Amino acid sequence: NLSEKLQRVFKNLRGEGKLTAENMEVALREIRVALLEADVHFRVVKQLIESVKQKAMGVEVLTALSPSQQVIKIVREEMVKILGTHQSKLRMANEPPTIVLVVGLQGSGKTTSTGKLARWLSKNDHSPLMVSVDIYRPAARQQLSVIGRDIRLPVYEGAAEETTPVELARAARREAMQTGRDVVLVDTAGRLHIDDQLMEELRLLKEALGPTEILFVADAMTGQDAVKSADEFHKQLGITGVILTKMDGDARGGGALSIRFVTGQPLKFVGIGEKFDALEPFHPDRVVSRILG
Amino acid sequence: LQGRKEIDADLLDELEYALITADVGVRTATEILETIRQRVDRKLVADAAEVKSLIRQHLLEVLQATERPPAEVGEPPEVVLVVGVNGSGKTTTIGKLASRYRAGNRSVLLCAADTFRAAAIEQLEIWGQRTGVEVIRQQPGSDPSAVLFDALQAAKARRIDYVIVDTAGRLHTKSNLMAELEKMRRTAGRVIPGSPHEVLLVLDATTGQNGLEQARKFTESSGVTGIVLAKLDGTAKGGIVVAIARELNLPIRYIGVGEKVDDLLPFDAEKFIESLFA
Ligand SMILES: Nc1nc2c(ncn2[C@@H]2O[C@H](COP(=O)(O)OP(=O)(O)OP(=O)(O)O)[C@@H](O)[C@H]2O)c(=O)[nH]1
Ligand SMILES: Nc1nc2c(ncn2[C@@H]2O[C@H](COP(=O)(O)OP(=O)(O)OP(=O)(O)O)[C@@H](O)[C@H]2O)c(=O)[nH]1
Ligand SMILES: [Mg+2]
Ligand SMILES: [Mg+2]
Repeated sequence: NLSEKLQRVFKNLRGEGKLTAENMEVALREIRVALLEADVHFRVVKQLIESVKQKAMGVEVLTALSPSQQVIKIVREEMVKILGTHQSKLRMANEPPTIVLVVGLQGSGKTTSTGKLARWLSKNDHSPLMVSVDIYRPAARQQLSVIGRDIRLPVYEGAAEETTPVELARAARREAMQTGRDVVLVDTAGRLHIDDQLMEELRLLKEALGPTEILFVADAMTGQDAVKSADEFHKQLGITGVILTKMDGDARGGGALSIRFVTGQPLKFVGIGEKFDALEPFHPDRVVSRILG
Repeated sequence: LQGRKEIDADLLDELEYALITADVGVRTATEILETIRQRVDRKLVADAAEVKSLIRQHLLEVLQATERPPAEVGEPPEVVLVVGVNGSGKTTTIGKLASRYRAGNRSVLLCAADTFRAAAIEQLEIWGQRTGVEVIRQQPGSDPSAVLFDALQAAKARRIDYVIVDTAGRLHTKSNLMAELEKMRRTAGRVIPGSPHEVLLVLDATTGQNGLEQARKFTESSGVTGIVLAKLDGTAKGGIVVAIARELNLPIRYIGVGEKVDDLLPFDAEKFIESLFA
């Protein structure tokens, strides 16, 4: 692993002198490989290495930490700087109901995360109402209805004449107002950031509903593409937060760093399983440890 | 990469950027570029165009080494088991495959062995309706191996040509779920000796380096025989299949290029490599 590799790099350096350009060069190469293997984007790695180099130059080798521990400490600090320490909460609207849009690429975990968010909200003194505006995927709306029954939280099913995403979402908001539900969670269809028509659909949805949260749901195993898709969703919609799913696997999750880097938006929640209580608030130090392996 | 003529550090940097951002992986990219660098040092390469074509050729050889026709199946049914991590595109791929097999005038039966996820059975049933193919199913929560058993018995009795089995998405790190797949494979072999004849791992093209570990673990527990690379209509390049080809020698059977029934194409290595550098 990385700390073992760095220990080897610095074993000739124990307790004497500074971290110099030469010995840092080898260490930085190891760190670069580790981050790329963890799926951090090429350009984000470049910036990170640069800032680590800056910080490390001329640092006295303290006797308390070994040089490799010291370098890792600097790498960790720079990564935590990027990830931020945002609190995992949702921004509420001034007037209920609060609207939350759940968006992202196909299969990333939006529908499941919508159920998890509903449960989390209900455990935190809110009364959520879910609605699916996925009119494309076979049995998508059914999927959310089954989830609603499982977790005993309401799903707006939609009247027969409500056939478009905007109609369904608006009707759900009316339903929330009439029944005193204070948050509407809108599960949207998976889509590609390069699909103009479907990205336009999301823009229209945003315009019609005025959501206070647009959550981008991203798969923890996403590779270099994480930057492209997150950047595009953010440019076109303005996302307000990220949910990283499937962190119960062994993907290192470097995409999280890339997404945060390119959108500047906070990582709010982490999905750690298929059950509806499998949602954790975001812990930056845990995500960093995992990326570093 | 277009206008560059001489071989310089910038060219190699650009090629490294292209390979890594295509998810080929830093180790694989480094090995490829190291071989190129050695040939350049020994003056065996004339210009940038030749460097690019060398890399393309190398990648092509890696992918073509895995190509082999699917196993010959003596008598019907041929059993295709579809596996992969959550959300990769399995159920949709099965709908597309059903349509493809039917177009070849073959009889097809689908098996709804994802008895776990909400509305998974209904999702497959809609694909069955769309393609005019029957779906064998049981209640949600039933044992996937039991549904598989039913489907294979039915296929045998009716002399169906193909049975395609949908399984629940599962992370390869969950040993109980991987054991469930092993049990399904054994069940299949008992009802139809020699089956499953094809085990397709559906891999999401946006997957990074974890794709290699997925392929390893799924091969261990379910004997993967081929890959379907789904969602290649996005901007992700799916370069992880190069590392998978090298290490596990798995052929890519199809690519998924959209959400509609016809959005499945046979894998074309040359086109794929072309797009890695696009
Ligand atoms: N292990 C694990 N599986 C998850 C997690 N989140 C979602 N899933 C699974 O991932 C698969 C896809 O989840 P969905 O919620 O259907 O994804 P989606 O984004 O709504 O998909 P589309 O609507 O088709 O774009 C399902 O099998 C879920 O059970 C998670 O945190 N961990
Ligand atoms: N753009 C695109 N989307 C795809 C492709 N293949 C599947 N999808 C979409 O990806 C999402 C997930 O597809 P599913 O077929 O439900 O995936 P799955 O592997 O069966 O998911 P689980 O059963 O939950 O593990 C759906 O929204 C599909 O429409 C593809 O080739 N291109
Ligand atoms: Mg969904
Ligand atoms: Mg499925």
